[in-house]
Amino acid sequence: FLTFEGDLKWDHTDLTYRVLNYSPDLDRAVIDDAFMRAFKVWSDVTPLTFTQIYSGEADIMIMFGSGEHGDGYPFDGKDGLLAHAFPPGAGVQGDAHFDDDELWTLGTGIEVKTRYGNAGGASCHFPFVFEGRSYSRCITEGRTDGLPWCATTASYDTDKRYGFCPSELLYTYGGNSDGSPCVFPFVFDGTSYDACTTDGRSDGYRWCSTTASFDRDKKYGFCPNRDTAVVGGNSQGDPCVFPFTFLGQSYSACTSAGRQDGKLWCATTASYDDDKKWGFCPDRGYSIFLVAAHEFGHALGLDHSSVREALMYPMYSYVEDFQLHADDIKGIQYLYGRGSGPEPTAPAPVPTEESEPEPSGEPEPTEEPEPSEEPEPVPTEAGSTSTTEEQEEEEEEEVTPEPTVQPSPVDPSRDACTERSFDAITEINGELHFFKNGKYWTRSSFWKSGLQGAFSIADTWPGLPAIIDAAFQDVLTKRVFFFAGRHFWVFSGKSVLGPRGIEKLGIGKEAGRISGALQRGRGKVLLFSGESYWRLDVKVQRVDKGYPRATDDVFTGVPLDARNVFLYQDKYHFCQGSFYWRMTPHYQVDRVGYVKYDILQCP
Amino acid sequence: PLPERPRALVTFPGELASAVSDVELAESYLQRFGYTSAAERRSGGRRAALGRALRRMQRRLGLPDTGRLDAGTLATMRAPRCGVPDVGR
Repeated sequence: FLTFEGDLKWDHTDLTYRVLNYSPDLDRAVIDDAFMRAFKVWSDVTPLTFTQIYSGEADIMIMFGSGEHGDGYPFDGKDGLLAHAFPPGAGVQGDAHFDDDELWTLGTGIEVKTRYGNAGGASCHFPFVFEGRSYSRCITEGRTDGLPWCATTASYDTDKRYGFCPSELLYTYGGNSDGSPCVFPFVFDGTSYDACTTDGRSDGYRWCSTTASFDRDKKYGFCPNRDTAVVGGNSQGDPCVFPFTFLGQSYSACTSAGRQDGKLWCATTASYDDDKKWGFCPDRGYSIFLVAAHEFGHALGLDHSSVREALMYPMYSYVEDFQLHADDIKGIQYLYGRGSGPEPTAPAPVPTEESEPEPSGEPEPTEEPEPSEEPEPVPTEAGSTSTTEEQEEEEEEEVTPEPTVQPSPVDPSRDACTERSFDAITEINGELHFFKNGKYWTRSSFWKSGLQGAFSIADTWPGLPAIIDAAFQDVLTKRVFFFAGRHFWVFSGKSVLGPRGIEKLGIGKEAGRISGALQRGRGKVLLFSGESYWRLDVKVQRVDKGYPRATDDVFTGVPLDARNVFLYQDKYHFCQGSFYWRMTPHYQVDRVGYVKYDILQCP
Repeated sequence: PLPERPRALVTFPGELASAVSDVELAESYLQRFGYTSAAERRSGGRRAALGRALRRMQRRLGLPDTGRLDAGTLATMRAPRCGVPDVGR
C-alpha cells in the first residue's frame, strides 16, 4: 500500500459524509446503502466512524457528475475514468466524485427496484413471463397508462407479483417537487416539451417540470433512468426507441451493427439516420459499492496500491463476495490504527496440543522455537579475506578521527520486539542483524535460533558510533561496511579502516543519511539515500558514473523514503514505519508485511 | 452460402476518442497518471521516454516489465479505473 505524500490523514476519527446528489441509475435507497457499506469496509478495521449528514459541510462530500464537474479534473464519458477522490483535508480535500456517464449498478447488471405494485419494492426478475411471452425489460403491455412495470418473480402468469419500474411518469428525484411525476407537455422558456430534457442545464442531467408550466410555477424534478436508458453516446439517460432505423434497416433490439468493438447500442429516436441520437445499451455496469469503497480509501489517505488483489489497486474489477485485502488493512491501520475489535490474544505461555489458536487481527507469526532461558550469543565476527593491497591503500589515506560515542552498558535481556524501528538492518554471515542505538540483535533463518541478543556494537565492531545508518557485507571479501552520517567504516574481523567521508566514494553533498544497501552480484552494491541511489564498485571503492539515479525509476512501488534498505534471502527489502515492502529481483513487490511479526517474528 | 454483406462502420458522434492510435493512447495515459513527467525530465528522446515510462507503469501495476506497448499493457490502459494518478501528487 501507499499513503499520500506526507501521510495525509484526518485529525479526528468521527467523520461525516454528505451525498450531494444521486445518480439516475439507481434508487436513492440503493445508493445510500452502498455508500454506508463502503464506509463500513473501513470502519470495521479502524477506530473511524462515519455519520451521514444532510446539510452543511461534511468531511467527505460525495457527488455524481460528468465531464468537467467543477474541480478541474473532468471525467471522460462512459468507461475509462470511473471516479476520483481527494486526500483528507478541508474544502474539496476528502471529497469523492463519481462519473455519471457510467452505468452505476451493483456490478451485475441493471438493478431495477420497483415501487408500488404488490411486491414490496422488490427488484425486477428478468426475464419474466407475461401472458406466455418472455420479457427482459420493463414493459407497458397490459396497461393503458403507459407506466412501465415488471414481474418480480420468473412468471407473472404464475405468481402475479409485480411492481412499477423507474419512470418519470411515476416519480422524479431531487429538484423541488417532493418526487412528483413529470407533467407532459410542459413549457420551459416558452417552448413545449413532451419528454425529459437536458435543456437549460450544463451538467447533462435530465429534468422535467412537475406542472404544466415551469416558466410559471418553477416546479421541477430530475428524471430517473428507465431500464432501457442508454449509457454514454450523445443521449445519456434517454431510453432506446424501438424500432429504429439505421442505414436504412430497421432494428427492434440493441445492435452492434456499425461498430468494430461489438458493443451494443441503440438509437434514442425512431431514426438514427435522421437524428444521429444514440447511446450504449445497459451492460453489467460498475458496482457503486466497490468503486465507493476504493474512493473512500483515497478520502481517508490511501494512495493506489501495487497489489492487484487490493481494493486500492487502481483498476476496477468486480468481485462478488468482497473482502478487504490485507494490504488495504495494513495501509489504513498504518494511518489510523486498529479498530475496536477484539485485542490480539496474548500467546499462551506453554502451548498445549489441545489449545487452539484464537483468531486475531494480528499477522500470524511463523513457527518459532521456544527461546532458551539464557540466549547464547552467536559468533558474529566478520570474515577477513580482504587483500593486503587494498588495506594498504586505505591505510595510506588520511583519516579524520570521529568522536566515538561510548555505548551505555547493554542489557542482554533487552527485547528487539519492543523496538519501534531500527537504525539499520543487514545480513552478515547469513544472519540478519538489527542495529539500534549501540545494540544489535541477530536472527538466523538457517539455524532457526530465534532472535539473539542484545549485543553491544562496540564489543563486536570497536570504534563505531552508537547509531549507524546502514551496513552491508561485501559478498567477495566478507568485509563489512558501516555508514553513519557522512562517514563510513570498513571492518575485516575486528580491524577497522575509517572513519572516512562518503565523498571519498564519490557520493556528493546531495546525499544525507545512507539508508541501506543492496548487494548486486559480485563487487557491486547499491547505496540508497533519500530518493536516489548510487552503485558502488566495492573493489575500487568508488561509485560508478551515471549515478545517482532516481530510486522510483527502478524500484517502483516501494516507499521512496525507506528507513532501512537491505537484501535478505535474495530479495530487496524496504522498511518504512512498522512495515516492509519485499521486492523480487525482477522488481515486483510481492509482499508487504510487518517488520516486527514477519521478519523479527515477534509473538 | 450467400456472400457476407460488407459491414458498414460508422463513426458515432461523441466518440472521436476511438480514433486515437495506440501510441497516442499510451502517451496520454502515461501523462495523465503521472508516469511520464519524471522520465521526460531525464529526456533521451520521445521513444526512449515512452519506454521508460512504460516500464514504470508496468512495474507499478504488476505487469510484465517489457518496456513495450504490448497487448497486456494496452488492455490495462483501456481498463476502467480510478482517476487518481498513480505517481505524483
